[in-house]
Amino acid sequence: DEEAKVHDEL
Amino acid sequence: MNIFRLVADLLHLASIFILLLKIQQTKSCAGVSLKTQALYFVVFVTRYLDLFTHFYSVYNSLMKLFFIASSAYIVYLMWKPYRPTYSASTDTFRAEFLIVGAALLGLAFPDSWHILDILWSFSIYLEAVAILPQLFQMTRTGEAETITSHYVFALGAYRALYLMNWIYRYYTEGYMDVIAWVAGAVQTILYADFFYIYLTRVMRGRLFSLP
Repeated sequence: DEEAKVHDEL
Repeated sequence: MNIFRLVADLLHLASIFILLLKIQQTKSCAGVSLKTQALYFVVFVTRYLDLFTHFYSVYNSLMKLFFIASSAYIVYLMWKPYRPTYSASTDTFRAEFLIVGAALLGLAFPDSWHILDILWSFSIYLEAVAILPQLFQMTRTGEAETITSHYVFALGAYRALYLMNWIYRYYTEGYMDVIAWVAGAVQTILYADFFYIYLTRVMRGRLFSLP
């Protein structure tokens, strides 16, 4: 399974 | 983390405290849109599912938990104890259109096809328009309590600072996030009219009322 993208902002 | 983003997040935090203060001090949620508050709750729950999958920092996790918990608490306050003071007759914006629109956009233009990214995109699109029921309600009544306008102003200022944060991040880190940028720009534009009225009226100590 592919990983979800990383979103570092709130 | 840069100064724009930090101040933006703190303003976002402040806006929630302003809203809670207004409800507690006036013992009333009159003039506050329950629809907007419920939309924010949906926004936070669908965006912060990565609390379970990814750890960024204590700051990041605490802020996320606070946003989810405080929005749930505000919806609870308006739904139960302060229900009699809720101005339902002026909170008539059709919020379901916003949810359906954001869901369609999230499915048409997701950040990726991972379920978390579809939900993240949905939450970004929904946050962009979640203030509309509140702005619509203020337009309908023609005025708002000063503290309610402080709340909306703090939220708008938080969004405006995020735009500056993105410009800063683009030049310093090459950071790009087109979905957040477009939605964030739309969101900030929605406040433009409000900003003008706020600055010309509330800042001069007059009641927030529409011309």
